[in-house]
Amino acid sequence: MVTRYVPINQSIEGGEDGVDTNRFANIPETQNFDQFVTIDKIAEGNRPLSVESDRSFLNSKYQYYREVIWDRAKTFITLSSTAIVIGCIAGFLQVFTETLVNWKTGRCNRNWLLNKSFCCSNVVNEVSSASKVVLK
Amino acid sequence: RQEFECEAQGVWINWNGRVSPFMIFMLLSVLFASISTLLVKYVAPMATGSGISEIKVWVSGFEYNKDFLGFLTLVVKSVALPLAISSGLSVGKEGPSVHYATCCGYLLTKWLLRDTLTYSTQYEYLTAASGAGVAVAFGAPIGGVLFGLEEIASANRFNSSTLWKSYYVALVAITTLKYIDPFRNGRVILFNVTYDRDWKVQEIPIFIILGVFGGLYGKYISKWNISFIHFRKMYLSAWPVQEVIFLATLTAFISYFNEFLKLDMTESMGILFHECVKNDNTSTFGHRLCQLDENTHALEFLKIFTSLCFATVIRALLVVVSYGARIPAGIFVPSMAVGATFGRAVSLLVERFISGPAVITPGAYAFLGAAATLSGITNLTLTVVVIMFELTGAFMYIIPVMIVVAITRIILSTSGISGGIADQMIMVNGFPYLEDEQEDEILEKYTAEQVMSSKLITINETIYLSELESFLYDSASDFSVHGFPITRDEDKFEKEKKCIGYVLKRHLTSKVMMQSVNSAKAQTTLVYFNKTNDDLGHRENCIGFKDIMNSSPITVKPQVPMSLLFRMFKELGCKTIIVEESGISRGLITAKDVLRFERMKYREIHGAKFTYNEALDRRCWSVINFIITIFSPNRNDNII
Repeated sequence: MVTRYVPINQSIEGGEDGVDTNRFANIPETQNFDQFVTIDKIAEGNRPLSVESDRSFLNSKYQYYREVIWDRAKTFITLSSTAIVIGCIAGFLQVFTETLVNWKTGRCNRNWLLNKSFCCSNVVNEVSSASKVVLK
Repeated sequence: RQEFECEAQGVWINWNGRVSPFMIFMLLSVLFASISTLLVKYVAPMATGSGISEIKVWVSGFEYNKDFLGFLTLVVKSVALPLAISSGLSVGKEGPSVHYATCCGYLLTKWLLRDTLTYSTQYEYLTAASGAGVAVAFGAPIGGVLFGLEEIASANRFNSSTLWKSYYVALVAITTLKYIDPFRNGRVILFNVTYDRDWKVQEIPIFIILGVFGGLYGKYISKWNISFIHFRKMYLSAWPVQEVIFLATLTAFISYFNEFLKLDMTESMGILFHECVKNDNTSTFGHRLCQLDENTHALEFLKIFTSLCFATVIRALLVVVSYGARIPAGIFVPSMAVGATFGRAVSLLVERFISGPAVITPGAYAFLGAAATLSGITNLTLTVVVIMFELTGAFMYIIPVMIVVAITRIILSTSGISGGIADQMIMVNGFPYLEDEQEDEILEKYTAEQVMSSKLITINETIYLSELESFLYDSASDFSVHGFPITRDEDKFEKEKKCIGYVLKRHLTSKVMMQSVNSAKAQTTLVYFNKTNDDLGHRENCIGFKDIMNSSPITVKPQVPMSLLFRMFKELGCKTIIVEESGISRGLITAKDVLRFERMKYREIHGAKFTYNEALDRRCWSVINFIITIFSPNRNDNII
């Protein structure tokens, strides 16, 4: 039985199609609004961003326990991995920045790749007994 | 001392000669800047700038382009940032650090929590990650946590879960950094100072002067920077790479001849903050800044003093033209460097003409100057005080820092500056951001009826799938709306309709895409939003979309004042409010509509928030253009 359905009404009142989004003047203070999508914190605040359609069924004891452990530890694991990645990138940035800055004024006699901190620190003395390749 | 020994033993060799050090310095500066800007321009355009404004807006509930927090942006930001900083440009790493840290938070939460992550928890992780970005940039964990709460999440309601996440991420990130030990001295804080001489009450007028400098710095540097960004948009947008290369060349050339500009900003601040002598009068720091005493010749004194003043002025001007160029760029550390040179210059004057030697701690004035300008440019208070202590450990100076920051804040608020550079950039770039409405009651005088959109695209509660698909995918009907009111079937031919719910376009699109119904069947497949199967007579092919419909959208009367609507959007975090009169839908208002209206009215009443000197811009451009035509290879000779 085919039932009628209501066509989409273009507007509540008469008048041309479309939506009057330009009822506001286009000013610099609002020029990039359309690059952002408003998130409805009420309707979407607690809705998963992406529902995994292929959620694996808990078809074994092992998986059940794995799920329980994951549910309890996921926040901790996520925070820790985020923090460790941020810390590693920060360490890389610091060393890389200092190396580039130091290259502008001089070089390390032992290994031109090293920045001043690494070149002058006594840590390198212990390591320098290792093979050159390892040091590089 | 260790560095001197290292050089004396020939372990570290400085470039020597007359010309080659200069040439190497210039070439490497330009090379690093070129690679950085080319990476940003051709590989990840979203990696440019600081990123704090966009992250603030994102966390406040307006989602930006997903590439902005994507993996490619993370990689390019992490590689181009060191290149930009080492090129000598007056840019800092804290804003970009916030950006790459938030990228990490976004990518890892999307991967690890993919099927349980919601927007509200995602905001918590993004705020925590952004705070960790500042923590590792400054080596200040608690300062990073406070930054995340005071700056990034200022538009959101404070909750202890975000605080805990920020605390934990900052802790682990700093510990990781400590383990890596990038400075090879076992420390993560940038400079360790031991001010063991207490400050005196007679110094408070000087602290006030430093605070006033910080406020004026924040006011004028952000103003000039915004003007230059306008000039850049008008005239230089076609040559971003050339602009960065020119800036790097100019900066390297100027900086080479001034010790406080040539050094890396954190290194120069380490020198300026350093205390000269310990209490037992054994000189611990052999820098020429500490060799000055009452017997120093006036010429020598004048030389160092002018060198510091020159560094202050030039660095401030370089910040104005560098921040916003096509490279990853922060403004906090350069601002601190300006404050540090200014504070140190003031300490020379105080020691020479007021207190005499061994009374004040000169390095502390540089430290207070840096705190003043950092607070001036960010408009932050608590965060700045805590970061300064975590940077240096100078707890004895907690009251002077608070005095300086308080004076800075007073100067800013009395001169009408309502936010830091990040907040101002939100307005300059035209980003949506629901923070506190403007002081005067602009919105009080208007009602919802005057602002609402009364021409709506509604969808009735039962509709054929084919109709819905053609409507959603048909490009002709691609309106700039992101949601539709659902109206009752009974009202289908009525002029006035009752709204029974609201559905977001992206939910509708993803739900329709999940239906594996062929086009023939789609003609007879009925989609219903609110009815039950009984109402539909237990038909076979019908699909319920009830789960994606918001069956209780927020509604208001047409007479509701806009100021109340503003607060509803801000406090409730909703996206759309339906305007109803005795149950009949009259129109619809979105959060962006309220912001558009407010900013439009503000502009009508008070004029533009940021005014530019077009005549001066044109004159500058004519000079630049003249120079370009002289040096450009394809100029036609008859001009000469």
